[in-house]
Amino acid sequence: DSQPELHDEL
Amino acid sequence: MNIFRLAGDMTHLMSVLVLLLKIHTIKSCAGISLKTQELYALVFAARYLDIFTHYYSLYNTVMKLIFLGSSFSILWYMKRHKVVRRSYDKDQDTFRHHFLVLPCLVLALLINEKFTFKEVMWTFSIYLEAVAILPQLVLLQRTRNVDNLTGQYVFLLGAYRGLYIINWIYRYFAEPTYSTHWITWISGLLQTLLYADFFYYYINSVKNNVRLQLPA
Repeated sequence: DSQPELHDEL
Repeated sequence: MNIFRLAGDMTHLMSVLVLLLKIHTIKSCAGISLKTQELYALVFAARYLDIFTHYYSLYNTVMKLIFLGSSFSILWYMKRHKVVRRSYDKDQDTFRHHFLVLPCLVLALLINEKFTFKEVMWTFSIYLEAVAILPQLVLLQRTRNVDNLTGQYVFLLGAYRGLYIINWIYRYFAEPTYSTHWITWISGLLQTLLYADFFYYYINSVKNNVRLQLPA
């Protein structure tokens, strides 16, 4: 998971 | 988190609460599509696989738990509750929703940002969410006379999608690290467009203060 901000939405 | 995203999440939350309120207090799920509810439960289950493995914020975790919990409670009410399940419009709710699941899964396997199990499931949930409202819209069209709570439920869901689009536009300009997310944007846009027709009739009914009635 190199992009932790990728799925920060619900 | 910006105000549009928060407002989007809150309308989403309100839509689920309105639905649970209707089911729990009136003990009726008339006008609610079980097919759509099953698709939403699948959407949340597939999307929130990271709930215990990846921590974003307390807000995120709590909201995910609420969406998972509420969607499965709605299913329980509609399928198992001895009073509620009798009000389900089984004969009208005939959309063959299983035929939406497979194409979304295939599309997620073909078009995704990263070919891993979690990422493909996440993408699948995005595609499926875009079309999950279809059985509900078809049911509304068939029933034509829509009760207030069902109308509000669908309106709030549509508002949530609209606000998310504004949130993406805002993030695109306001956050330097925010990259382009074509999969989410195109699916989200398609999903919002599906509500356009409903919105037109809903707003007219509110404006004229009459019961929502969809054309045959």
